[in-house]
Amino acid sequence: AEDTGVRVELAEEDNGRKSSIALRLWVEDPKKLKVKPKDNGAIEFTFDLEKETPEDVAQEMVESGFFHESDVKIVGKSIRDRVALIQWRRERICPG
Amino acid sequence: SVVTQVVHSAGRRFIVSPVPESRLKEQ
Repeated sequence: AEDTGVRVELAEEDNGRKSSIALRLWVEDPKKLKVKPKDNGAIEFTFDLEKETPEDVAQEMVESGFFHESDVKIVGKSIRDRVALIQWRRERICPG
Repeated sequence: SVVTQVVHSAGRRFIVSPVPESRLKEQ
């Protein structure tokens, strides 16, 4: 995946059964963002693979004050890349 | 370590905790 400066990882082991997964996101390289975030902490949240889109979560992070609106796309893309990898891994382990 | 919890109006819970130094990319 492209290095967006925003890192997203699983916050818990993925057993492949739950549609809702815990993810952790943090800024690895603030220079890649248009506006430097105020808080440099790791943000933990749950994401439903079946019902939600990464862009919705990114928008909620903007509305909650974690990121500036101009960075919503880069945050959404970072989450999308990680989610795609998790889904690809699930397909490999348990196709269908 | 300080942990902050932010609940978005949509109901999602964001839990913020410090990133360990080892996880930060070298600048």
